Amino acid sequence: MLELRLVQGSLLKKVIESLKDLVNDANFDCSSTGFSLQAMDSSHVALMSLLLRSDGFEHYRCDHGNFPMGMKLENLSKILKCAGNDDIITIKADGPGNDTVTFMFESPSQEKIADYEMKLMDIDSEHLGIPEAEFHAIVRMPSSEFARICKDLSSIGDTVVISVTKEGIKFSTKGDIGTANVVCRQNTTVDKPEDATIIEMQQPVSLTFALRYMNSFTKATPLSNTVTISLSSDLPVVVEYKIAEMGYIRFYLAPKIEE
Amino acid sequence: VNKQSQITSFFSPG
Repeated sequence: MLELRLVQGSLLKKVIESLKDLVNDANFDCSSTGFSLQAMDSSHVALMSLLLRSDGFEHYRCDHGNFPMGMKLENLSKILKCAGNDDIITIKADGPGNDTVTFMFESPSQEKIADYEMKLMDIDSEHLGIPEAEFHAIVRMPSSEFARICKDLSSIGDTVVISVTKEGIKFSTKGDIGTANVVCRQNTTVDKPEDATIIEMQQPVSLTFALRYMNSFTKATPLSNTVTISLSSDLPVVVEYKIAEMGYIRFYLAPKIEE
Repeated sequence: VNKQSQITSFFSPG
């Protein structure tokens, strides 16, 4: 028996919207830690890792140890679009061997209750171990600013060079029509803490990434006012959006490497 | 020329 009641159902809607363009189908894992997912895009260039901790749910029951539920994200997105933004979402499944999952949507005043049953699928997914890394630079900035920069640069070029120095974090691209550079300096003198740009640098770092993926990651912007970008030479970048009081969604993107 | 690397060359199954 699995029963997860999420009062802020819109969080789940936003999470799936941020993943569905990159991930076709994935196993959601339910364990005592929480509701989680790890999946790669079909080219194995990006890895997505989601955790919604069990204590963030109003009710969290998961009796079967680690219980993977294979879902096609496009179908899950269709179903979650039927939930109102203020609805409470309950996820129910009988356990291993059962091939359906039920989503129940309750309006805040309880005047409308809907349930949608979705078929589960068997998915062979490879779980990757993500080693603890010492990052050369960790930058926290407003998520809307990061989204704006990725969108702006993709009208000029296909790749972005992200460099962190004492001066700040620089995003550069070039394309047929010209070049673009955007520098964000550390800025902690802001009225609201979420507007700050905070740069922790152990050593300067510069890496090249495909902008198409970065732009996809920014679909998670509605989940958090801030984004954290962690960089180390010749390692995947980690773009993390915290999910209020519940967990996170992390996007890992393999760099482009000079041959 | 920059070549796109894959996540699987950094993280291994486990």
